[in-house]
Amino acid sequence: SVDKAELCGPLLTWLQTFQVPTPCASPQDLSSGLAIAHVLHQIDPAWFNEAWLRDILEDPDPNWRLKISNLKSILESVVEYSQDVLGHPVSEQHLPNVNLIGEFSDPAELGRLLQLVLGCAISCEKKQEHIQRIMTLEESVQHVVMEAIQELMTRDTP
Amino acid sequence: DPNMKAGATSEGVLANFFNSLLSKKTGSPG
Repeated sequence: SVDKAELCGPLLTWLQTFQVPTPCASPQDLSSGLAIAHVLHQIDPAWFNEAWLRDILEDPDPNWRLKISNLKSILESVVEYSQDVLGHPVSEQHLPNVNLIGEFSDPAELGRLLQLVLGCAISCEKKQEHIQRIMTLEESVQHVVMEAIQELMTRDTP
Repeated sequence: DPNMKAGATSEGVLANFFNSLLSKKTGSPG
């Protein structure tokens, strides 16, 4: 399987193509979940809607416990989206440890989470837009994104 | 130039992969 820590950098580069209004340059920037929430809102604004986004953004305090609470909500919604909208359930063994992301910005766990977000982007209604944007990235980044997608496609097959 | 050939092949693999993804039905990554 793909080394999740190695996914983190290239998937962070992919995430930056969404031009979210919060910092999105390093694993630390993602540890609050705010940037990821904005990206999900852009991926499917009907599911990850304004009300959902407001809940995530409710408390911007950098306290790591609050970050973890944000990340838990995000993960829960991504898992629900994968199962209910995309028809592609995520097994427990592939879920990231959000405690390690919130507290330590752990690259491997962040890689797992971003891989799930990528799964949403390449399978949603607006997938064409997202895939075409991936195709504009540097070749080395595209390679890692491709490996991440291939792994998603072969695991958890219902 | 073998390097150029490898680059072109790699580019082709990526393009094939993402184009096939684009033609898949929405709603399932697999």
